[in-house]
Amino acid sequence: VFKKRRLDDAALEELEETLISADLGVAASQRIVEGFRRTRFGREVTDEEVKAALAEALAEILAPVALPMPIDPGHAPHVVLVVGVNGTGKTTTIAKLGQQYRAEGLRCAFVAGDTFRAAAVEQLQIWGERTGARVHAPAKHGADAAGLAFDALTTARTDGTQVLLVDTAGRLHNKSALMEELRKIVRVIRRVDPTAPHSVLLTLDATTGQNALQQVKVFKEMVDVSGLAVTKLDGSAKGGVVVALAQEFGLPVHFVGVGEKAGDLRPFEARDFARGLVG
Amino acid sequence: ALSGKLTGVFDKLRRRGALTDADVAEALREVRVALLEADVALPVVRDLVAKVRDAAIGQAIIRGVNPAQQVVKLVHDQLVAALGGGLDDDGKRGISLEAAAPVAILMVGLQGSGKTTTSGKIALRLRNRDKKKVLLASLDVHRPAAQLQLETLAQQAGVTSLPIIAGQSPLQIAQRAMDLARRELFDVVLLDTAGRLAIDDALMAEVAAVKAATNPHETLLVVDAMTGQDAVQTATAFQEKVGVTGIVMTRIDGDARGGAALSMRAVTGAPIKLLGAGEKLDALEDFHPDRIAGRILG
Ligand SMILES: Nc1nc2c(ncn2[C@@H]2O[C@H](COP(=O)(O)OP(=O)(O)OP(=O)(O)O)[C@@H](O)[C@H]2O)c(=O)[nH]1
Ligand SMILES: Nc1nc2c(ncn2[C@@H]2O[C@H](COP(=O)(O)OP(=O)(O)OP(=O)(O)O)[C@@H](O)[C@H]2O)c(=O)[nH]1
Ligand SMILES: [Mg+2]
Ligand SMILES: [Mg+2]
Repeated sequence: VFKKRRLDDAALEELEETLISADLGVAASQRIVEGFRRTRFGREVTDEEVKAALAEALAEILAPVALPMPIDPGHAPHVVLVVGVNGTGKTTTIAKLGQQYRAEGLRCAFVAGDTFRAAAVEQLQIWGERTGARVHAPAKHGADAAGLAFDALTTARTDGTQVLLVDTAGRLHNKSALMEELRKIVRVIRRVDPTAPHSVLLTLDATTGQNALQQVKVFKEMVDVSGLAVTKLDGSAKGGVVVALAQEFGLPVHFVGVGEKAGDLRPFEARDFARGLVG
Repeated sequence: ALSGKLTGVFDKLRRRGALTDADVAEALREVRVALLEADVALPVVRDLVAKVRDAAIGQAIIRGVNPAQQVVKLVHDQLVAALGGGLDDDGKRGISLEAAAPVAILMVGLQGSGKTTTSGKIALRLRNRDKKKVLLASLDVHRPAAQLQLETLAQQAGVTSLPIIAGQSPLQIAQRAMDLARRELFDVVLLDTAGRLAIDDALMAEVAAVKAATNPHETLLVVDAMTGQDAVQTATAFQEKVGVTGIVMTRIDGDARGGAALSMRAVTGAPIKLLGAGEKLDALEDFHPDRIAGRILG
């Protein structure tokens, strides 16, 4: 019932294609399969054995970045700046974090820092109501996001907020003016608390292909991203580019988004994720 | 870029003298890697490389003065043909409105792909350029403030949006939109739907039911230019479960190579109609296969 076959060139090529189809990218897929070639080439193995070994190899690469996002309420508040390309799930992820921290007994507030997109503030306000978080909103549409962050953090330091989640407008990393705006938000936050932001969380959509590498590179250079959240993993996309990201940048992957409700956030687990890639 | 890599391949091959099938195979391996790195899906890459191989052998490229350039041109031409520049391309790039008014256009796609913004953009173009009376309707009863988002965009575009009535199902909203459009003689109804996973059977059935009830002249699959290998699964599911007449690729103002465009076109057979090139409502462009082919090749 467990059919064995030789792990020959054809079989290794098949493995490489499995990894490429999971968005690991050509370079990372070739590297991993090369490792397999050295240790297991020519042996008689079942498909199950190969998959398990492959998942193991992937889990080994991912384990070092499977770290929880440290929150220190002692910062009063701990400031989490959420950034990322348009539509990747920043606002919804903030709602999920708000829900999670509230369940942990932490007092949260949100900053509706997307002062540009239609109904962005209202979207976060609804999530604030649902998760019991105060929402700092701009005085009017198009207000300066940095100014809002300044006021919100100043207030949060006096009202017992323990975690302040700052939402920002989606932006493409190749738009220098928008990336400069983000740097300005960080500078302004720093004027209120030089140790803030304490976490800079970059959201990545699991359906993203190789462009994720460029996204992480530029956001990291511009605003010193401290960790990643991979969203929409409840879909059919495998998110394999995370493996290439782990090898290239070594940034912690704190969370995975697995749905659209406030409870749909999980810690990133290397083994589970690796098994998902291998299918 | 691909031409650089191929020049490298052919340079070292030329020193050996005549080119063999194996040499062409090596060049094609470079083409395959370039396309995969551009996010073209694996099965689509295989097909395209096979077509390039047939064309290359047919062209006796081996005796060429600059074989690298010739191969790049072959790949470029195959890409353009595959993307929709082929002999059967009628050049009609925009949205088809050739149906009895009110013409419905259904917008579908994964979460966050740009459906709502694109609905606003299409509305603006139909109103300003084509002088149409447009009704924008949000069937998204799920995402917080989604209906307000579309209502705001309608105001910016200077078009009417369907009044929001809480508690209605997407199907009820769609039917109300078509009723209003018929009564008040709208030319076009743009139906914005909630983002949904292609693997969510219930939600896919829901949008298929909306389609059956409204009989849209266009069903546009809105996809993000940075989509990777999953483009095939998503496109297949939307084509099989809903039926797609056109593709809109958004966020091409980013720096993603955009290989998903080729994957989606190949899998659905639907033409790529429009491109989203920015966040403002006027950032809507017609699709030109030449530009996207050049971008995929890098
Ligand atoms: N299925 C699924 N959908 C998600 C997930 N995270 C977010 N979404 C959906 O993705 C869409 C976009 O989410 P947002 O939170 O608005 O994304 P954003 O990054 O804030 O978008 P912009 O502010 O416009 O850049 C919404 O429909 C969300 O419900 C997830 O983990 N799974
Ligand atoms: N740069 C750029 N941003 C875009 C483009 N199209 C849409 N966006 C942005 O992408 C984000 C998501 O757009 P939406 O229109 O809300 O996406 P959606 O598909 O309706 O999202 P859901 O309804 O949650 O599934 C917003 O921040 C838009 O401003 C584009 O062509 N270029
Ligand atoms: Mg947002
Ligand atoms: Mg929408």
